[in-house]
Amino acid sequence: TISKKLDSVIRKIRGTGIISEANIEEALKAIRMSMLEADVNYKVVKDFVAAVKEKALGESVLNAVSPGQQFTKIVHDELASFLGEKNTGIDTSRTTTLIMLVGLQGSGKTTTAAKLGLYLKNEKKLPRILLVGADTYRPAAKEQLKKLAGMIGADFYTEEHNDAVKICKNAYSLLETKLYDIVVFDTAGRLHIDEEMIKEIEVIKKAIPMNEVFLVADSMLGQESVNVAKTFNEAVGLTGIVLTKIDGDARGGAALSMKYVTGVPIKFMGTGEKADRFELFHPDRLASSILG
Amino acid sequence: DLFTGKDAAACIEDIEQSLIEADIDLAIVDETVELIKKNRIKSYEEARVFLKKVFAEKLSDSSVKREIKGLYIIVLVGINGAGKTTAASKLASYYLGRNKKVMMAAADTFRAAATEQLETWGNRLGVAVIKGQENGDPAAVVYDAVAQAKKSQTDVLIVDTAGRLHTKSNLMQEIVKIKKVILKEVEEESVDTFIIIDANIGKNGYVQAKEFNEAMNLTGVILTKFDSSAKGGSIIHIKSDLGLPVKFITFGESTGDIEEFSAQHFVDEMFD
Ligand SMILES: Nc1nc2c(ncn2[C@@H]2O[C@H](COP(=O)(O)OP(=O)(O)OP(=O)(O)O)[C@@H](O)[C@H]2O)c(=O)[nH]1
Ligand SMILES: Nc1nc2c(ncn2[C@@H]2O[C@H](COP(=O)(O)OP(=O)(O)OP(=O)(O)O)[C@@H](O)[C@H]2O)c(=O)[nH]1
Ligand SMILES: [Mg+2]
Ligand SMILES: [Mg+2]
Repeated sequence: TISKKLDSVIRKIRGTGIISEANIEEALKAIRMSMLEADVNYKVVKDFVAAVKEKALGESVLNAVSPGQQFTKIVHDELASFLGEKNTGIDTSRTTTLIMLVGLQGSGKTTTAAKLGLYLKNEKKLPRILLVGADTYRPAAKEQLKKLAGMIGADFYTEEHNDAVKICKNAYSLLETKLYDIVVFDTAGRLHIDEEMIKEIEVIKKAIPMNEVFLVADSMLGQESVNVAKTFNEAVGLTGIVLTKIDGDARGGAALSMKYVTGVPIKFMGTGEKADRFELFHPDRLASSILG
Repeated sequence: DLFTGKDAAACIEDIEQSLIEADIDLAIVDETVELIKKNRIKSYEEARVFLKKVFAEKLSDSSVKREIKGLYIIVLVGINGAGKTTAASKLASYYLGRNKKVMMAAADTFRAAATEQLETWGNRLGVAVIKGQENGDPAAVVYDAVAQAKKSQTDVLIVDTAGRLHTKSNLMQEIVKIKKVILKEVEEESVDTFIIIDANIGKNGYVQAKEFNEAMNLTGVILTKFDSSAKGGSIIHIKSDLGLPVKFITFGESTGDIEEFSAQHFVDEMFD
């Protein structure tokens, strides 16, 4: 693991009392390996290592009394800045908060819609939740969300046809006569490279003033995570990322990659299959699993 | 376009980057880069031809296709959302196209509307779907399905199971039990156990294959979502380290978006 590798390199540095460029190169190599192993995107790793190297070769480490400690601090500080600022969750101070979920096939959107509804119901004491079934493609997608809505005590809205945009617009019109605190729009899974399907969510976003647009992303995504996040962000303007299946053992480097490249904050994480397996995102756990 | 002198290092780094970006295991990337250097590859075009050859060899499945007499059972396992239920329907369509009598078992008794999802496919294809009680024992559904399949002279029974993470030992025990139930009713040679791996996933794809294999002896991999921009490079590590070949590849959400895996076709896609 990086911590062990980093530790042994750091110890060498401490041992001699002096730190050389060669020591630093060795440590950077270990960091690079660990991050690539953790599925951090190639270019993001390159940027990260360059940032650490620049600081490490500066006065602070080379002339430090304890260069090993100084180096470790630089690595952790840099990772913290890549992973982003304090998590502000969702602003639910309005009368009704509209949240749209988008993402690749199978990432966990439908399940997350129910989780989000339950979370806001319990955490923010907002009793009136509406889940909108706007996945008009996947067999039994509407049934799936309908069942989940029943399980968390939320209302469910859909229509029996294939026009997702129309369903969303009509759900939005419903708000003129029926009061809801939270409305979550579940959409069909789609590839970031499927222009027609990307167009569909662009149209929905243009037609309805969403307060939040979350990319629901599998925490196990590989190198393509950056392309996925960038494309969805450019299409609909993401306000947050939800990482799912954190209860697995993937190192989660995709999360760092997506956040770093788009600047979109990671808001929540799914930690299991049940509706209550949902938490506010914590960067420190991700940082230690990426550094190994 | 030629790797000349001082440019050679930059070109090698370029190639290394594209291999890493294809989600290929890092040790395999290193050994491949060493091979490129050792073979004195002089251009990107030469490298592409060489890489295709190297990886096609790594991926080709030399195992003999066995002749199945009587009922053939395919069990689909894998993590949540990988594409198992959809793959079940595609395999059903694939075997219908080969004039086989097909049946499906909806052994995901846990997830909301999982049975309805498979039943919709069954209705569309005209394939019987055996189901059980919601939250019932999936092994019981499988037992029923095998009995029904035998009774109705079914050629191929496809068992769809619930998604599960390999980190959950109780869920892994569940599929071990399902396999035991099946092996009480048919010969081991009549069963294939495929893990469904999503091409968008990174290094964890190999971990999944390793863990599922240790739990229940897999016989192959189905790589899904190859229509994405991801290259699915984890299948190389899965084949070279675990000996598990990819049997099918899916590249879309329609019933016809499935093909028997071809190593040559795959590397052509990967390096073009
Ligand atoms: N273990 C685990 N499973 C999850 C988590 N979130 C979702 N799942 C499971 O992942 C699978 C896919 O979830 P869905 O909600 O159907 O995914 P989706 O994005 O709506 O899928 P499509 O609509 O087909 O694109 C289901 O089996 C869920 O139970 C999580 O945090 N942990
Ligand atoms: N683009 C694309 N989407 C696919 C492919 N295979 C499956 N999908 C989609 O991926 C999503 C999940 O597929 P499912 O078949 O429900 O996955 P699963 O493994 O059965 O999910 P769980 O049972 O919840 O674990 C659906 O939206 C499918 O349409 C594929 O080859 N390409
Ligand atoms: Mg869904
Ligand atoms: Mg399924």
